[in-house]
Amino acid sequence: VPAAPPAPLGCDDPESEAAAEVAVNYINARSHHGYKFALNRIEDVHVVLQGKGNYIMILELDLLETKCPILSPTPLANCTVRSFAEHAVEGDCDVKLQKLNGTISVLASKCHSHADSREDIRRICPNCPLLARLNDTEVLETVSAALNDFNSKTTGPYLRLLEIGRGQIQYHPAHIIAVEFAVGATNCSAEEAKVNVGACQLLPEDQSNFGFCTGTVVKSPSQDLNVDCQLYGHQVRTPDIPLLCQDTS
Amino acid sequence: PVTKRAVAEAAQHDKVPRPVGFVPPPPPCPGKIRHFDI
Repeated sequence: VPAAPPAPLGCDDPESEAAAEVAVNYINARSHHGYKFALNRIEDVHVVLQGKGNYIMILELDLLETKCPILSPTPLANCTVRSFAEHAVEGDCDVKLQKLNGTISVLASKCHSHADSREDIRRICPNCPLLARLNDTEVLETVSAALNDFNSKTTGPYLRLLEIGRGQIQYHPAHIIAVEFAVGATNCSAEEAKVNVGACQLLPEDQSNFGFCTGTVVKSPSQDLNVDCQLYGHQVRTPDIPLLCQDTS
Repeated sequence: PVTKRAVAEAAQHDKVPRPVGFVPPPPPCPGKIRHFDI
């Protein structure tokens, strides 16, 4: 007699939530860019019996971007979800998992992320800064000015840009550009970089030291620049997570 | 008319009596929102 089909799972059942946690950790562990994502809602769950103690689970997940860069050692549970007024970014993921004798593992995942619509933000918060394109001229200029300013004052290693994570531009009541970007320590001190910056390369993987910077430029009514960078210190990478791709976007 | 009435009455008896204050369980999906809905 064929095994009875598994009882339909609810999206808030403990088993669905356990599978969703495995899926979200998998997605974050294999992402190379941007920020960590946290679970916001389990949209749907399907279970297919494969055999005794062997199930395939298909989850449709609704995630939200957190403020933790993907390279940050901060545990996901301590990462704050970016609020609606900070122009939230949503991730929609379809994940296929296997539950074999009680152990859940991810077989495949496909995700798509998108920022909340500008109209939604404008309707509720007319003066909130909106996300700009990462290659927006003012964003690029602000990142460059902020990193140069930090490197000109730091007593630590010279930092190179890894990628721009986010850029927001506000026009009222002041014209402010706020940026967030990932950086890596190089084999130069800031002083050495002043002499020959071309020789300053990112540290090799076994000494890598990544970090994150936030910067703001006020263009009007006054002129001001603020930047803050934090290095994470060397992190031992778990073997199954591929190295951060070295391209700088 | 007798048939109709009989069917109507039968249907009425078949209907499962709901206990007072019965709240149907929430639909199994989508699940709860943990932060906010975009």
